[in-house]
Amino acid sequence: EYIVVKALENGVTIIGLTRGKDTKFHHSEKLDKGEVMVLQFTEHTSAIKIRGRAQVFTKLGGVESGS
Amino acid sequence: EYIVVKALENGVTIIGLTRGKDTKFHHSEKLDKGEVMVLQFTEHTSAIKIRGRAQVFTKLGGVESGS
Amino acid sequence: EYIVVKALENGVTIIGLTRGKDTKFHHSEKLDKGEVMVLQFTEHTSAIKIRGRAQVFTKLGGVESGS
Amino acid sequence: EYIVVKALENGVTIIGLTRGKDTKFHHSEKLDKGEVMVLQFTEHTSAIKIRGRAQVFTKLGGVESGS
Amino acid sequence: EYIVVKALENGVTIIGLTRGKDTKFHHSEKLDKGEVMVLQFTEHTSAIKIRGRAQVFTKLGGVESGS
Amino acid sequence: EYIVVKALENGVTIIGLTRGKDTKFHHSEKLDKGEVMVLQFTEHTSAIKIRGRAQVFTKLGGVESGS
Amino acid sequence: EYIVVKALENGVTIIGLTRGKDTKFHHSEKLDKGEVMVLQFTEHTSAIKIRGRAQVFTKLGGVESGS
Amino acid sequence: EYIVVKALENGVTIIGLTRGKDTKFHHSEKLDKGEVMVLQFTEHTSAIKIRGRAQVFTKLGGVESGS
Amino acid sequence: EYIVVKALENGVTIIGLTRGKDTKFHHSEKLDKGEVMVLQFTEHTSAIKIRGRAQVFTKLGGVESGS
Amino acid sequence: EYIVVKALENGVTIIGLTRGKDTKFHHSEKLDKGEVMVLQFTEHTSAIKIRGRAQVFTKLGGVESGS
Amino acid sequence: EYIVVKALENGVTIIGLTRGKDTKFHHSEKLDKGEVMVLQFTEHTSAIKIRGRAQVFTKLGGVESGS
Ligand SMILES: N[C@@H](Cc1c[nH]c2ccccc12)C(=O)O
Ligand SMILES: N[C@@H](Cc1c[nH]c2ccccc12)C(=O)O
Ligand SMILES: N[C@@H](Cc1c[nH]c2ccccc12)C(=O)O
Ligand SMILES: N[C@@H](Cc1c[nH]c2ccccc12)C(=O)O
Ligand SMILES: N[C@@H](Cc1c[nH]c2ccccc12)C(=O)O
Ligand SMILES: N[C@@H](Cc1c[nH]c2ccccc12)C(=O)O
Ligand SMILES: N[C@@H](Cc1c[nH]c2ccccc12)C(=O)O
Ligand SMILES: N[C@@H](Cc1c[nH]c2ccccc12)C(=O)O
Ligand SMILES: N[C@@H](Cc1c[nH]c2ccccc12)C(=O)O
Ligand SMILES: N[C@@H](Cc1c[nH]c2ccccc12)C(=O)O
Ligand SMILES: N[C@@H](Cc1c[nH]c2ccccc12)C(=O)O
Repeated sequence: EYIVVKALENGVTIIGLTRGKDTKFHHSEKLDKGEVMVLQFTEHTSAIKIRGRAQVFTKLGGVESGS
Repeated sequence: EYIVVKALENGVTIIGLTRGKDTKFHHSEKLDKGEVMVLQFTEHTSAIKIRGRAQVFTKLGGVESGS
Repeated sequence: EYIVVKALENGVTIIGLTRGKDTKFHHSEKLDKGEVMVLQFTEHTSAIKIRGRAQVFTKLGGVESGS
Repeated sequence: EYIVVKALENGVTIIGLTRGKDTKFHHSEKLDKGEVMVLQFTEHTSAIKIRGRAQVFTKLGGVESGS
Repeated sequence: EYIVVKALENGVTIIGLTRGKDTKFHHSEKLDKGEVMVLQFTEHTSAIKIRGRAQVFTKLGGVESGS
Repeated sequence: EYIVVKALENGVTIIGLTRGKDTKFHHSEKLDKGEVMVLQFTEHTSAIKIRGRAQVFTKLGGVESGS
Repeated sequence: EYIVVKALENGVTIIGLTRGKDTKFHHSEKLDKGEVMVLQFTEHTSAIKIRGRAQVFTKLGGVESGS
Repeated sequence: EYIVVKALENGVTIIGLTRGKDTKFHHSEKLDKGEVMVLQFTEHTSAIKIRGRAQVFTKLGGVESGS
Repeated sequence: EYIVVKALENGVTIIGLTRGKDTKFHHSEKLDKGEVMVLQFTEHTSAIKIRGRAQVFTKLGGVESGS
Repeated sequence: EYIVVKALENGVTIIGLTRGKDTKFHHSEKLDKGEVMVLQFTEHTSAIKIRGRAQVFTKLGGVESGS
Repeated sequence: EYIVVKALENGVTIIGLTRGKDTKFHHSEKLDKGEVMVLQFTEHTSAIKIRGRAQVFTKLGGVESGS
């Protein structure tokens, strides 16, 4: 399972939240405008948060964050 | 299995309920307007509650919470 | 496997029934109007009952409870 | 595997029959008009009987009981 | 794997035949008109026979027994 | 895996052939007109023969025996 | 995995060939006109040959033998 | 996984090639015009060669050999 | 997983390349015009090369080699 | 699971991020204009970042990076 | 999982990159114009690079390299 994020502006942030009893931010990736990232769910990542203007593609359809 | 939530206003709350004999709130994530979150069902989360105005995408279709 | 419930009025109740030889209510979750809940079948929950006016989405289609 | 039942009148009865060599009624759940129930097949339930007027949704299509 | 049977008259009979070397009737369930039954194939049931007028739904399509 | 047979006349015969090195008839089930039978392939049955006029439904389509 | 054969004349022959290093005929089943047979691939049968006029249904489509 | 071959002339040959480090012909089956054969890939057969005029059906479509 | 090759001229060559750290030619099969071959990926073959004019069918579509 | 990247200009960079507790860049592959790369998710790669103008194909659709 | 490459000119190069912590070129296969190659992802190959003019077919669609 993965999602695809394309930054529509500089400074878009993709945050990975920890899998398990606790829910914390374990990684935050900054994207510049136009950069594309493909991210899996993993043993350590069970939730992903996206801040800033970006196109987010998932198996449930596309949605735009930040607007 | 995951769901996608896009906040349509500030203060949208996504609540994870515990898996197991007991059903309690184990985490509550606040979203600002426009923020998008992708959340899996996990070993610790077997139910998710959404409060406030948001678009909720699941494999069973899209629905808007808070209205 | 999960179902999605959106409350169309206050006081909608989602009841989890126990898996196993006995069938009892193990949890009852109250929803306010507009709240959305996504609920899995689990090791402890093999049947779900919905009372009050709500949209119920399952892989077998959508149905409205309470009417 | 689950089925969905929506009661169209009071007193609809959903009966779970035992899995195994013997076939007996192990649980009977009464539904009021409008109540919706989602029921899995389980280690203890290998057949389900529905009495009274209700909409019954299965992967094989929808059918109305009681008429 | 399950099939769905809706009785179109009183006295419809659903017969479960034993899995294994021998093939015998292990259970016979009587249905009244309008009653609906959902029946799985199981460790003990590898063939099902339907007598009397009923709608029979399987993954191979619908067929009417008794006519 | 199962097939569905609906007898179009009395005396339709469904024969189960043994799985394994030898191929013999292990069971023969007589159907009256209108009776419907749903039959699985099993540990003991790896081929099925149908004699007499009947509708035979398989995942490969429907075919009429006896004509 | 199974195939379906409907004999269009008397004397149609369905031959099972052995699975393994050697390839021999282990069983030959004679069909009369109109008889239908449903045959699985098994631990002992990895190839099937059909002689005489018959309709042969497989997941790859229908084909008529003997013409 | 299987393929289906229908001979369009006498003398069509279906050759099984060995699975493993070496690739040799382990069996060659002669078909008369109209004969149909259904052949699996197996522990001993990982490639199949067809000589002469025949219809060859695979999950990748139909093709005619010999022309 | 298999591919299908139909030679459109004499002398078409199908080459199997070894699976593992090294990549070498382990088998080369010559086809005459019209011959059809169905070839699996195996424990020993993880890449296949086709030289000469042939129709090549794969799950990703059809393509003609040699032109 | 893999993705496909086609560089639309020189100097396109495909970055593999480590799977596990830490998220670091473990490999960066430079592509010249027109070069195509097909990349899997692996035991060591759970996220991929693409910089520069390129077509990116994923199961969630196509997207152009760098614009 | 495999991809298909058809060389549109001489000298097309298909490069296999190693699976694991390190990412190196472990094999490079030269194709002449018209040659077709079908290549799996394997225990040793987790990324593939294509240089020169070729048609590249993947489950995510077709793309032309080198232009
Ligand atoms: N630590 C949580 C993270 C999480 C996943 N899905 C959620 C849904 C709601 C709240 C938290 C979560 C877990 O692994 O379960
Ligand atoms: N603790 C419960 C949470 C739950 C999941 N699905 C439910 C449906 C209804 C009520 C509670 C639940 C469980 O894991 O089973
Ligand atoms: N305790 C029951 C609950 C149940 C599930 N499906 C049912 C259908 C009918 C009646 C009861 C049930 C069980 O796990 O089997
Ligand atoms: N005890 C039976 C119940 C049953 C399931 N499917 C049936 C079909 C026909 C008759 C009985 C049944 C069993 O587990 O097998
Ligand atoms: N006892 C038989 C019942 C059966 C299943 N499918 C059949 C088909 C034909 C005849 C009998 C059967 C068995 O388990 O195999
Ligand atoms: N005893 C045989 C029965 C059989 C199944 N499929 C067949 C096809 C042809 C001939 C016989 C058969 C077996 O299990 O393999
Ligand atoms: N004994 C052979 C039978 C066979 C199956 N498929 C084939 C294709 C070609 C020739 C022989 C065969 C085997 O199990 O492999
Ligand atoms: N012995 C070879 C046969 C084979 C299968 N597919 C091939 C493709 C090309 C050449 C040979 C083959 C193997 O099992 O791998
Ligand atoms: N020996 C290589 C063969 C191979 C498969 N796919 C490839 C792609 C590119 C180069 C070589 C290959 C391997 O098994 O991995
Ligand atoms: N090291 C992280 C990399 C990662 C994957 N998906 C992510 C989503 C958000 C942030 C980081 C990641 C992990 O394996 O989980
Ligand atoms: N050695 C790397 C190769 C690789 C696969 N996919 C990648 C994506 C980006 C960068 C490198 C890679 C690995 O197995 O993981």
